[in-house]
Amino acid sequence: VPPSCDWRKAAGVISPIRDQGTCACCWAMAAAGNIEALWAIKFHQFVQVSVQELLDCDRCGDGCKGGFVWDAFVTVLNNSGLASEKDYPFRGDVRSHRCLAKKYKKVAWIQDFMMLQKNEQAIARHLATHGPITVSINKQLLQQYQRGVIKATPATCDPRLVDHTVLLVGFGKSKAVGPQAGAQSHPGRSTPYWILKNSWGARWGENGYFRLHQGSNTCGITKLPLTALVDQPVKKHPISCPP
Amino acid sequence: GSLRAQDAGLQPLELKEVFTLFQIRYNRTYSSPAERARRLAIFAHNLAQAQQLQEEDLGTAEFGVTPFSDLTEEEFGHIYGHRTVTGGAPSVDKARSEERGQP
Repeated sequence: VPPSCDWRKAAGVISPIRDQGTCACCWAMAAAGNIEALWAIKFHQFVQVSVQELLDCDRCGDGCKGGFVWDAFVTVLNNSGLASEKDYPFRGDVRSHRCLAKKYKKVAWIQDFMMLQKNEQAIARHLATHGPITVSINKQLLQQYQRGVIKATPATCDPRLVDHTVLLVGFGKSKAVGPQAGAQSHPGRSTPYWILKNSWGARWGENGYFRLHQGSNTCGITKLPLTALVDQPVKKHPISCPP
Repeated sequence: GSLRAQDAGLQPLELKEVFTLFQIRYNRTYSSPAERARRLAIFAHNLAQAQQLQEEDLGTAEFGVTPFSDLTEEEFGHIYGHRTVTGGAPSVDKARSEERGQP
């Protein structure tokens, strides 16, 4: 695992910050960001996929009232890919019975999806060697967050109650120079952090991103690490059971 | 510049000024003076909450005025979250096969 990793610095991998508005579709936006990043890493082609298609074609109904990342991936598999954001733009509402998946050309697709090991070292390794992944966290500290690295305890941010999904795009270390540095940390000691892409617009947080402390399972970041698998289709040889 | 958590210690008149700046910055309008007063009270509560978070945080985070400072915790949770994951969520621990000989 390298000491730092920031997929934002790789040209054309991370799409612009999205804004979910009053539609609770963080799960769909995080899944879209995951697919876009992996597609760019694998095929060196920048695409922006349709979040609205994930909402309209979701088997579970009203995606603006919440959902899960695996539902988004199942929708992509069922529809054999996703249309572009340009063709099928985000409206911020849901028309469950008006899935327009067949109307537009697919610009990206996935082979499968999987859940990663629930430990921060394994997550960092996968992030550095494969690409951004989706994680679910407890969002209670984010309403008032402006900038810096959040380091919480289970008492201040319960890691069991995750209710928001975002895209994990990197990690690094910073000097402990914040307001609490003198009281809680050794001066000059570096603080390891995760870099996360939110979907609340670029005017929130650090230009739409935020950072969580790495190594303390802050706000439950290890609870649901999921990623799509984007690759060339592999021709599978049929197998048969010996008679 | 940004409005910081220490703004929570402002006097009432200053708080109203900060709230007006918030409305301008984030383009917020309210349906009536009563609704604006209610949002101002929520805003003041959130600034106090931000100050408390600032004191509790063990990292370098800064808390203060954000685009969501006029929302209650319940409104924020309802609008911006997803369904809370409960014990029924898939788990790699549960999916792992047992060792040979184990039930």
